[in-house]
Amino acid sequence: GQETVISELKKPLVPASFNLSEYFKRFLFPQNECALHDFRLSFSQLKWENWIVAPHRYNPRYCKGDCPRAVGHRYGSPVHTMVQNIIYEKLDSSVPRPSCVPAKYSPLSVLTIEPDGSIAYKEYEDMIATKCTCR
Amino acid sequence: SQASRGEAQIAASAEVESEVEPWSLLQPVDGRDRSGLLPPLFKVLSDGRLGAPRLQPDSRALHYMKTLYKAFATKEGIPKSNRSHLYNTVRLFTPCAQHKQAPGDQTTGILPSVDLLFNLDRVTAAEHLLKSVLLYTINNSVSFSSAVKCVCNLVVKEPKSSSKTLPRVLHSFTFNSQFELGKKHKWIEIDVTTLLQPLVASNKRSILMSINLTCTKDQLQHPSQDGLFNMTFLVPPSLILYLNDTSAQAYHRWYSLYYKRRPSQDPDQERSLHAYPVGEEAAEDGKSSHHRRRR
Repeated sequence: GQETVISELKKPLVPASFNLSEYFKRFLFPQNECALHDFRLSFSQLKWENWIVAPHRYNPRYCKGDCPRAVGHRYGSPVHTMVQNIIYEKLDSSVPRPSCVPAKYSPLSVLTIEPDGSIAYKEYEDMIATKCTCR
Repeated sequence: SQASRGEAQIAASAEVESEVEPWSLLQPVDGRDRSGLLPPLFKVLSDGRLGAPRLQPDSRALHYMKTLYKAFATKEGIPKSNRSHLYNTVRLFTPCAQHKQAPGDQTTGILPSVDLLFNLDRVTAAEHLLKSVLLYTINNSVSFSSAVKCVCNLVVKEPKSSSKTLPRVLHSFTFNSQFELGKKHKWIEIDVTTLLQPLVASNKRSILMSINLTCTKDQLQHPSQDGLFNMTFLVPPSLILYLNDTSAQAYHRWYSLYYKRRPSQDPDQERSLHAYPVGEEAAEDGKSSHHRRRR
């Protein structure tokens, strides 16, 4: 049987038509995968500098990108996310695909001038996105 | 008929809403005026402008608060985690009215006794007072560099309801403070927490204070120099309130510290659990976790 084994071994592992990068793209990691992006703004752009004294720069960050079809544990997504994806692909495309949204935030300290001229230092919850997820 | 009635109701409420200014629909449902970040953000969302121009604060007060900001947060505005105290809000008020009771004598270090009216309208019901100080600014680089002994006589009065009535004295408070002052000092802080706690807790909107401050050099340390000295400094003090804002939009340090120690399975779960299970809840929690363990 040696000839059989050798001829078997010579066969390509995957069918010629199969393209690995295509597989990754389609099944595992889309090109523009869901990820955290920076957006640095200064309060003077919003004409708020007469109200917010500090910080001068604020980077709230945001989540953008496609959610892989098999999200699994990568984003801390619940199984529901894959179910929703299957519904979208197999049953009813009016059901939206899972979205890339923030999962965790960090606080922000601001120094503001109040309408009565008093000055306030305040710490606000959930002002900077620190992690994305697919939901 | 059920559906059509439902549609009719939706149409009706839509009509009502269309008459109301879009911005007011964004207001928090409980209608309370939450002084903070949300109302101005909603204002910007609805029509882009940020309302009437604001009164400009005293420059020395602004300088003090900028120094405090640098101590509490990074350049990007992230609260520094190396802080142990629980206040997530600090408010500085400059007196909105002052009335001189008696002239001072600057060569003897006695400051004019003044009645100062502080308007605390910006303090919300969700903000609980943790600490309060009167902040005196030394507006010149005063020449003394040694221990200074000050006696401060503070009387808190009920603001006059009408010009005829005299303000009713609520609390009278005399205390001696001894502090080291050196060339680099720009401010003197006098702790008035015990005095203000009940007033802020009872939601007093304005506080009238009569302040009499006399400072002398500490004779023991410098017998040679004259006891009194020229204090060309103090402008009327500002009132600083260190508060813990308990509303949902404020950052609760103890909350994140607590959950850092207890990594929870699901990030969302953190938010739904109570901060500190107390009393029978704690026992219940213990039992249920015992169940869970056994299971």
